[in-house]
Amino acid sequence: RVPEITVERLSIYLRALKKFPEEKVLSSQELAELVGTTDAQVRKDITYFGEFGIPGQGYHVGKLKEEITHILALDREWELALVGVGKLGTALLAYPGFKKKEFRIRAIFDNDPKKIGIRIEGLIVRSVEKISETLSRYGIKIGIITTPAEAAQDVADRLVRGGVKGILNFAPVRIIVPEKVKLKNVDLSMELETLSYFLSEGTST
Amino acid sequence: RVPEITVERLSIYLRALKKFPEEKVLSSQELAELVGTTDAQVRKDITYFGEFGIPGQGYHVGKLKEEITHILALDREWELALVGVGKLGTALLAYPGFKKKEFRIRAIFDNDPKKIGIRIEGLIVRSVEKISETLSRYGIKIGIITTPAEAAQDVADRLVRGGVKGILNFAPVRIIVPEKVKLKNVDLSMELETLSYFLSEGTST
Ligand SMILES: NC(=O)c1ccc[n+]([C@@H]2O[C@H](COP(=O)([O-])OP(=O)(O)OC[C@H]3O[C@@H](n4cnc5c(N)ncnc54)[C@H](O)[C@@H]3O)[C@@H](O)[C@H]2O)c1
Ligand SMILES: NC(=O)c1ccc[n+]([C@@H]2O[C@H](COP(=O)([O-])OP(=O)(O)OC[C@H]3O[C@@H](n4cnc5c(N)ncnc54)[C@H](O)[C@@H]3O)[C@@H](O)[C@H]2O)c1
Repeated sequence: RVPEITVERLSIYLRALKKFPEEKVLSSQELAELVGTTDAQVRKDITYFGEFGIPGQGYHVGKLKEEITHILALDREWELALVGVGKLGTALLAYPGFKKKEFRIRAIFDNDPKKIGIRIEGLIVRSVEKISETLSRYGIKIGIITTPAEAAQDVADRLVRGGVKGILNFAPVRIIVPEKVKLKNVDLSMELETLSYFLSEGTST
Repeated sequence: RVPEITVERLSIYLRALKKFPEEKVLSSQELAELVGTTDAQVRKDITYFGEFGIPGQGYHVGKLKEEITHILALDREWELALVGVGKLGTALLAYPGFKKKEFRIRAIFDNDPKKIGIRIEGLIVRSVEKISETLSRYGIKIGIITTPAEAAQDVADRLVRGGVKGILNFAPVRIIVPEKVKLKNVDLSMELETLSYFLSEGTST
């Protein structure tokens, strides 16, 4: 079982690699400096998944990008459901990062009668009652929860019944899901804690 | 210069520690398992900042929480400015995670004449023209950018002129800031990449 933090670093390496031409070769030291870690950590992270470097030289950018894309399963299309089409939900629907080819929000749900049936960012809002049947019909495997905290557990249960394998939860509450479902909680205020550290140190990387 | 990834892990340790009573003692192995990393990484991360463990036993939860809170500079109050009071900006204003005692959004700005002067989540929307003077008056050191991409660089320049030391940027564009300003870009779609990895592996940590 690969630690989640290691997988998160792969995403960070992938973004850094995208800034270079395909045929460039980067050493683990160069890649480490780009993302703010050590070259030992880079080598350890990548060898978890296989031997992709050129001994004595480093990593071929094009090839490493391809390998990480495959490891993160970004070389396929994931269908997503979003539940709670409020301020945050609508901002995510409109965000270019959620319209990439590998992730597509396919169905959106809410329990507000005034929203059900209207089209938001190109998708018709469906009732939460329809989560299970819609997810099975479209083969949706990832759910995003952007409802108020008190609704989150009920919504998670409906998503699990609909067959999701992964949940991205924005509601500020601990939700319980079966062992076989991967849960990722997002708390944007943690981003601030990184800033406060560097501001108090007076330095920046 | 501590790598940003190390600081991010401290935030993760801090959240894990909050689930335990103050007088409990946790080994680096136990802490590592809680967050999904190795005990060597935990020890390395913490010794960057000092010796806080009890040799042979581990870390006293209360004491380590206090130390990390101090290292992340969460034992003081930071004033924030938010620019771009749209869907995402308003969702962040209403979010309990941004109303903690250590981070307080103190002033909000927009360039839409229909929004300037009205009160949103308890704060009056000011014109972007007023950023520099308002930030100096309140001693605001952190700026949050939730404007469209094409406005982000201009807004960043105004924040820097107003004296901010750190910027949290949500707009999907690369912005340039002086060396002495700490910039943190947020891309919520990276959270999905972690999910897709675990869904394709069929396991979860
Ligand atoms: N994690 C983070 O960093 C972060 C940041 C901002 C907001 N939030 C959280 O995201 C959530 C949404 O915030 P918002 O500002 O968009 O709120 P909002 O009130 O604008 O939107 C909530 C939506 O959920 C819908 N809803 C309520 N109960 C429901 C249910 N049982 N089933 C389906 N839909 C339901 C509402 O009708 C509404 O459309 C909140 O929990 C908030 O705390 C998290
Ligand atoms: N990073 C992420 O994960 C993520 C997620 C969702 C949205 N976003 C991004 O966040 C931004 C906001 O998204 P949204 O859905 O809230 O958009 P929105 O259109 O609802 O809000 C944008 C706000 O910015 C204001 N604005 C425009 N130009 C401005 C300027 N020059 N100065 C000050 N204010 C200005 C508008 O008047 C509006 O109030 C977008 O760039 C979007 O791509 C990022």
